[in-house]
Parts: sequence; C-alpha cells; structure tokens
Amino acid sequence: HLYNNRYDGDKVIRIVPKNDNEADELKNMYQQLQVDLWQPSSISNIWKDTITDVHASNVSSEALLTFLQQANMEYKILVKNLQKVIEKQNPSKAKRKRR
Amino acid sequence: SLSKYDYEDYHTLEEIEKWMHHMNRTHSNLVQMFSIGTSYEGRPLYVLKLGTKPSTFRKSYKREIWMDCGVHAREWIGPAFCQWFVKEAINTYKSDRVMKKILDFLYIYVMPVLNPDGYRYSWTHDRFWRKTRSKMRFNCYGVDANRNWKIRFCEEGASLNPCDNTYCGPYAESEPEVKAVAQFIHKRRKFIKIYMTFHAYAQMVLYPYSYQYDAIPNFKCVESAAQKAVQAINSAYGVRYRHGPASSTLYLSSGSSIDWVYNNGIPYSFAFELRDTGYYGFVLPQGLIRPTCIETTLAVKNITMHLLKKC
Repeated sequence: HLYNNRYDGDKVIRIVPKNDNEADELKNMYQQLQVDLWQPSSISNIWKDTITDVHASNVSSEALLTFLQQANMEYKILVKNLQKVIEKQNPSKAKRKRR
Repeated sequence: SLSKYDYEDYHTLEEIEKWMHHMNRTHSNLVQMFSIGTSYEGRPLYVLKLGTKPSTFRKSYKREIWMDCGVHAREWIGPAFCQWFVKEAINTYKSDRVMKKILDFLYIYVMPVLNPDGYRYSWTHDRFWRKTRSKMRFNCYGVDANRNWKIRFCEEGASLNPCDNTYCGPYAESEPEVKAVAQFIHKRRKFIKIYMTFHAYAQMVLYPYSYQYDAIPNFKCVESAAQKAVQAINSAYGVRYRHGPASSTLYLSSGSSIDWVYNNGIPYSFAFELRDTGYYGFVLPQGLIRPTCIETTLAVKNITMHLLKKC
C-alpha cells in the first residue's frame, strides 16, 4: 500500500453550516478532532454558508459523523475511503513503488 | 526516457528536476535554467526562463512574467500545469503565432515547484502535506508559504500556531523558499508585469487584495483580464471558473504572494485555483491533468496577450 496504508478508512466530508451557531459548533469540533481542513484552509474562515471540506481519519470521522447526526446538521461524504482513491488514482506511483 | 515524458502523470520532485535539466539542455534557444536559492532542506530552487533573446531591432529589454506552482505541497495539479505550460510553449513556438509573439516579446519565468521540501514529503510521507518543512516550536514542522510574505504579516486568515496548516511563520520571509522568490521578484520588479501563482482547488481566478475588501487602483484592467481568462477556460471544455478579488471571492488572508507582488508595483497579479470544486479535491485523477492544463494554458495566454495590448 502507498503511504503505509495510513489513509485507510479516512473520509472527506462536506458540511455547509446553515447559521452562525452551526458554524461555531463546527469550528469547535474541527479543533477538538484536529481534522485536516481542505476547504477553507483555515478554521477562522468558516462562517455560515461556507462550504467546508474536511479530511478526517477513520476514528475522527466516526466521531464527526455522530456529532453531525446528533446536531442534525446536513453533510455529504465526498470520499468514503481516501486510501482507495489514492491507490486507484495513482497507478503509476504504485507501479513505481513496486519497481 | 525524458523524450517520452508523460505530461498526463504526476511526477516526483526528482523526475521534475531531471525534466528541467533535460529541457534546458535540449531547447537552449528558448529555455534557460537557473537556481534562485536553496530550500530549508538544502534543495535548489530551480526556475526556467522561457523566451527568445531580443533582436537588435526590438527593445533591448523585454517585459517579464513570473509563474509559480507547487507552493502548497499537496496541490499536485500545480507542478503538473507548470510543466505542461513549458512543454506547450516550446512545442508550439513555431506553429502558434500567439505563443511566438509571447516568447519573442516577453520572458516568462516558470518555477514548477516553489516548495520542493514539502512536495517531496507529500510523495514520501504525507500525501496531504501543505506547508514547507522547516522545524518549528512544539515539535511541529512547516510554514504556510502563502502566509509568509511581508504584507500584513499574520493578520486575517493566518495562524500563529506552528502546528496549524496556515501557520504564518515566526516572521515574514522566514522561509528560504519565500525569501528567494521575493528577492528575485523585487530585483526585477521594473520588468515583471504579470505574476501568476497556481493553486488548487476551487476553480477560481483571483486577484488582490487578499487581506482587505478594498478594490485595487487598477481594478478595471485587472478585472477585465480575469474575466477574459475565465471565458478562455470555459471555451475549452465548458468548465466554469469564478473570478474576482481573493478577499471576497475566496476568503480573507494575509501575507499572501499576490498582495506582496502587487504592493511591489507589479500591476497584474493573479492566483489560480485550478480544478476541481471538491469531487476529488487534492486527489485529482491523472485523467483530468490534460483538460485542466489545456484550459489553463488558454487563460495564461489570454492574460499575457492582455499585457501586450494596452488596457
């Protein structure tokens, strides 16, 4: 596996906070879970209606999804398993590594 | 084999450097390669200068354009685009009258990987590494190379925490990569008329200011160039890009290269956020390198031609 399989089960989740309260809750959650924010690049740029794409580890994504469901916040899973996408979309890298 | 270099694949830093040497060796009439310094880990910061030597009938100097890619390590489409653009410039110089005009009248500096340490790290350890690789406090590494410029340093949209992805650094230009580019551009600020930096992802063409909502003094000229650039992008595959000031179109951020460059008197300063809008994000498939590069090359040529006409 590429990168020692470190992204196995990692997810990319899109959440668009509908109001200031949701935006604040999301910021707190991201800080707690120490997720990798893809969009926007900084937590300080999250406001209501901001598209936030977040890369969360296997463990963190479970906690995040539970939080989103409990808070009744809408979300969309953009990538279900990041490791699989990396392996699939970089075949030549895998080939290189095998060589 | 470098003669069969695959521009529709992502390449390691070592492959890109070998490719740069090859282009320099095999196209000496159009390409000059040089280094503007070394990275934190001691790697050379290579730049390719594209263009023909000015003939005696023309002005003794040529106006210049700067393009950089690979500022944020995980945005692999950036270095892929810079390489594609160099290939296009060389291959179409004789057949495309627009490219011929551009290379005859202007010099284009292309820096395919501004942050080589980070880019290499994104291949070997962490695919989603963004920053440079300098060692910081709290056992954290790296600085955001697009928050480290000497313009409103570490204000809006930048973090003081060395472990954050948008860490601005201990002081402006603390990163040797940023300092080297800043010194080069500052020295050539009378000649450089366009600055373009290539990032991902969002599908946007952005211009100053990043750090405030005020409009730039030459807003009309820059806005017109950006609008034509997104139209050019759309003309290839119908992909829609947004355009506008970075602050209102994307978000507020301080210490960015486009603001620093603009503040140093370079009238056209753009940041491209290439494909996509999040379906793949940073893991844009190799199959999309080609269309992304074709449409972006059209935009770059369009902005460049805008310079050759008077606004």
